Amino acid sequence: MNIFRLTGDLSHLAAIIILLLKIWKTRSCAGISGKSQILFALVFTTRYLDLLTSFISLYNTSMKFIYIGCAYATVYMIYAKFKATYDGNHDTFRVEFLVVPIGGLAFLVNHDFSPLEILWTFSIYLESVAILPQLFMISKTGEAETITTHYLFFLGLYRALYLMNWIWRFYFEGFFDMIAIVAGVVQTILYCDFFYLYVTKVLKGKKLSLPA
Amino acid sequence: DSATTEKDEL
Repeated sequence: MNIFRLTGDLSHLAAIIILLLKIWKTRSCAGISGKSQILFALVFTTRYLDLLTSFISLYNTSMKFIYIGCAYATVYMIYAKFKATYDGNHDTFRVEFLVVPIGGLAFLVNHDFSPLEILWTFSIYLESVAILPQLFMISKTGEAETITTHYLFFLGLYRALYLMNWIWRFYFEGFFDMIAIVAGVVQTILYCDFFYLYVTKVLKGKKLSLPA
Repeated sequence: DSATTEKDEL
């Protein structure tokens, strides 16, 4: 465990908690893509099936349970508890265009052709693009609440820190996982445009709104 | 290529 890995995990946790608290405090999930949140729940479910087969550490196990629990709590809030505030009309990204090709790719490009490994690979590929419905929704409405942008910032920062972690691990441990690295690079690139807007607008106290 | 067994990352 190096500093990039730890801060990456904490950044990921911060993002998840910020989103949950935003929905809970405002009693509203306006501006949040339920589709992205379903994809993230699917990502955690397919990736952490190894909870049933192997024990890494107390840290590892607890974080997995927290991520899965929070992901389903978020989906529950959007599609059940605060359903009336969910802006489904703007959440129109066609997720089957992501899930189906990624399922195929996970079958074709993986480390080992076994069920758990294919599901893990699927989760890595899916995570890299799971934010697209949310970004699509923002581009459609042309704006995002500031708290939503903080969520996106920490979520993007997390994978960028993991990239640093992988560079660290390559140099100091000789460890590298090509599938995770390539997907992680794709995932981080998807946030670059957003990072730019976050720094130039939100951090200067302005609301994130896109030109019409 | 790399570890297919133990996934210590999240």
